[in-house]
Amino acid sequence: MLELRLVQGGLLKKVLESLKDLVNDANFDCSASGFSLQAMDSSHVALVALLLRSEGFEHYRCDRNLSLGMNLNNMAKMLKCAANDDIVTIKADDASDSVTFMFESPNQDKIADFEMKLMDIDSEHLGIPEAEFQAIVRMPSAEFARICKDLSTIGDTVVISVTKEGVKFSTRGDIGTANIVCRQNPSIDKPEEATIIEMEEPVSLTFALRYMNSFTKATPLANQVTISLSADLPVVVEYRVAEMGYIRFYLAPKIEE
Amino acid sequence: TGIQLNITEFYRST
Repeated sequence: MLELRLVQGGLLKKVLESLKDLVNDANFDCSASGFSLQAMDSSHVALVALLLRSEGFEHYRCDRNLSLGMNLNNMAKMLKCAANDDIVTIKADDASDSVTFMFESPNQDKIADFEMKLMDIDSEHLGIPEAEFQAIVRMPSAEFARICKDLSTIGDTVVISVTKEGVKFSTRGDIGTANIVCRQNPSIDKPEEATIIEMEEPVSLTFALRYMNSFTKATPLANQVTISLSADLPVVVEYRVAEMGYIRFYLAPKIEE
Repeated sequence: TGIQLNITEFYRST
């Protein structure tokens, strides 16, 4: 028996909106510690890891570990039927081939339940070791989204370079080139507008903008995004999900031919 | 431009 009640149901709507274009089908893993997901995009270039810790739910009952295979587009369709301020409850029986999403309005005058068929998904689970990064950039998520969107009108790839001077996003295409430099800005008055750069060593990596743009669908979840870089390793783009967890996108770099 | 690496080249199956 699984029963997860999330008062901030809008968070789950935003999580699905940020996943559904990158991943078609995925297993949600439910255990005593939380509700999580790990999935790759269909071309195995990017990976997403989601964790919503059990403490973040108003009620969290998970009698035994369960894996719920869901089509994320269909799940997003169902969650779109919830209002942003609805309380969302996810329910499933151990042997059931379906999951129920219950939506309650904050004043309890409307209660809806949507039942969705589960799928058997044969997915590969990857072990991601804890890594020390050469550079970690924390910046406003809206600013990062704007940069990715702007650069993708010029080129297909972005070179992210971190130096003492700041973080530089560069692209080149048929019509020309573009460079955007963001300098460190502690923004003490408005911490959500801060850009903080922790650099052990300068680093420069190239990534496909198509995937970066897809990751920025998570922008409504968090004011800040963290971009962690190390030479010859995938970049990690992380958005915090309120106080309860995170959504992390991993993207393999491009290398010169 | 460039060769796109796969994520599975970096992380092992568990």
